[in-house]
Amino acid sequence: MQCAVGHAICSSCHGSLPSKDRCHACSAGGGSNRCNALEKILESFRVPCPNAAFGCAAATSYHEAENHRGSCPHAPCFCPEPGCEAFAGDHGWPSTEMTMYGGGERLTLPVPEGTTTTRVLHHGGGGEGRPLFLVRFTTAPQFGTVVPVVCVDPHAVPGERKFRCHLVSGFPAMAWHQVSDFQVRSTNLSGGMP
Amino acid sequence: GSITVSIAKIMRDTRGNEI
Repeated sequence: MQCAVGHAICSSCHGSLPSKDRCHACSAGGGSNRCNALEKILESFRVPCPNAAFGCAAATSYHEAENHRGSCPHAPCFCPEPGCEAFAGDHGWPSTEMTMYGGGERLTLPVPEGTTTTRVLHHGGGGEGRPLFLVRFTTAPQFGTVVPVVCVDPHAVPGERKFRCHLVSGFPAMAWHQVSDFQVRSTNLSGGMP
Repeated sequence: GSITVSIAKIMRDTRGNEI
């Protein structure tokens, strides 16, 4: 944007000015108008995707950069294992294949005793946009086993919930079972396992 | 012991309410 004299200011900075009717540089009145010449120059600039280190070759204009980041197929996920920087690292975690997109089928998983184990629920053949879930069994003294379930999503936003989990834990020998129903947190695991 | 897990996608209406 620019004032009648020609002093330029970007629209986000202009929006934070205490007085939008007067130029920030010369106090000229009349407000600011779009500056087509500067817009053309800025549109000609191309900025590399921040995920270039992960293989993204996209270069976008400034105003397209945020949209691209939100859908970049090269956005990374992280590994909940301390000290490991690669989600795809081979930890020997057992995995179970889900045949239906988004789940919706019942999977019976054995509960390990006395060890922390992470199990991967995935779709055969992978595929862009197919959800990946981690089920972690953690021994908690006095409580038994804690079982968080998370959806691994490189584009997750804080507080986001896209899936619901119905979890039944049972010990037939004790004629006992417990039902939990909760929304599954989506995360890119950048802060470790929730 | 064992657990049975069933995961389903949350469906929402146009206002974002769970349905």
